[in-house]
Amino acid sequence: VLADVKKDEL
Amino acid sequence: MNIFRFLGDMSHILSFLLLLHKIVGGKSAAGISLRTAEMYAIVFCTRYIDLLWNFASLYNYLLKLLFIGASLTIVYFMRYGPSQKATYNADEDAFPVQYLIAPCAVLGVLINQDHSSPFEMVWAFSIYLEAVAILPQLFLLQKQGEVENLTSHYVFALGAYRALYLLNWMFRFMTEPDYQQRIVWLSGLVQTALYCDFFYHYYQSKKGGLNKSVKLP
Repeated sequence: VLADVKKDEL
Repeated sequence: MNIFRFLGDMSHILSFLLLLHKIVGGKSAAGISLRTAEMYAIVFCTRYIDLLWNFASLYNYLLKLLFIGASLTIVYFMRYGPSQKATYNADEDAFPVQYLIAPCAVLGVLINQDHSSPFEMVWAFSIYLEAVAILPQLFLLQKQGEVENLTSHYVFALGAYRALYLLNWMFRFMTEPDYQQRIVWLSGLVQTALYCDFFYHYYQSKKGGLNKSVKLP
């Protein structure tokens, strides 16, 4: 989940 | 979301609009590097593959689709558009991109944020590749010496987008407790540094009026 949250930028 | 990141995304969209206006609207690929366009298509198709399972926000989702669509459209027209092919200079657009793609692929496998996830390796590869994707375009401009007006605005907007992202990362680092993205920060720094020379000549030529062409030594 951490990985996905981290990818909030383009 | 902060103002720097928003402006960065807007600058990125602007760079696409300028390039599409020139290539599709103006039906000319003069001074544009197909190699850079193809590397950007690889960057977005690899980095945004998480569209299939990740939904951070509608804004993110739509822009990811837009960037993939626009970059593929540009490559399509540059490869198959009759007038674009006629104005594209393949001999000058000769930067050996294999020396960019291969090291980025190796780095993506070796240095990423989660060695157990293939997506993280692909994602890191995309970040590293984006940092150097502009090289063939800058190489082409250097060779041609003079930069056509629209092309200079396109390259400027593309460089400005990652420079604004650097401000966004500084802002987030200061305001969010455990925010760190060393891979992205370093790559973004390298990416922006590659534009410094162009930014200098762009500023020199534009301060005398926005429609002067940029001269590179």
